[in-house]
Formats: sequence, structure tokens, C-alpha cells
Amino acid sequence: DPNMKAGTTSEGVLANFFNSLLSKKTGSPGP
Amino acid sequence: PGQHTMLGKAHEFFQICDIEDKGFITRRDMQRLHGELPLSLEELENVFDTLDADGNGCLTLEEFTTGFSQFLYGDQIS
Repeated sequence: DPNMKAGTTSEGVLANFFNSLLSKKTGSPGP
Repeated sequence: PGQHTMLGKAHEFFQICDIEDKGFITRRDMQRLHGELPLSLEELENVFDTLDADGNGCLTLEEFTTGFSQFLYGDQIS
């Protein structure tokens, strides 16, 4: 099912995006 | 109980993307995150398209929060 695949891909990218933001907030204490 | 924290986080993340503090995020703002986040331009555009539910090219805090909710809780919130 191509629609299902597209949905899964978007969810994965979204998860990746928010996970990156999470690690950006917590991962770099700065100077 | 965790919803207040979720809204706070969503707002924090929104401000990271809304560099000029316009109150909304454009596709260009999203592209600027390339280099700051380990995502490709294509992936960032995909994220923008996914979050911009009405497709008007402006990502509001409400749309952003909805997307964040879906990320946290799945598709429960419609």
C-alpha cells in the first residue's frame, strides 16, 4: 500500500526531527 | 498530566525554528535548520509539509503543537 508507506515515512521523519530537537536542547550546554 | 509539559516543549521547539520570532515558521526557516539538525534538506521539507496541515506555507504554533502531539502520542489527537 503506497499510502501506508508514505504515512510511515512522514512519521519517521517527524520522529527524527523532534528527536533531533530534543537532543539539541539537552545535548549542547554551550560555552 | 504531561500535557502542560508537552505544550511547553512544543513552544520551546517552535522558537528554535522561528528564528526571527515572527510567530510562524516558513519553509525557509525550516531550511535554515539544515546544519543545526542532522537532517537533510529533503527531510526538513518533508517535516514542514507534514506539519503544515493546511498547506498554506506558514506553520503556526498550533499546527506545530499538533504535530508534536502526534509524535508523542501517536494519532490519538485529530
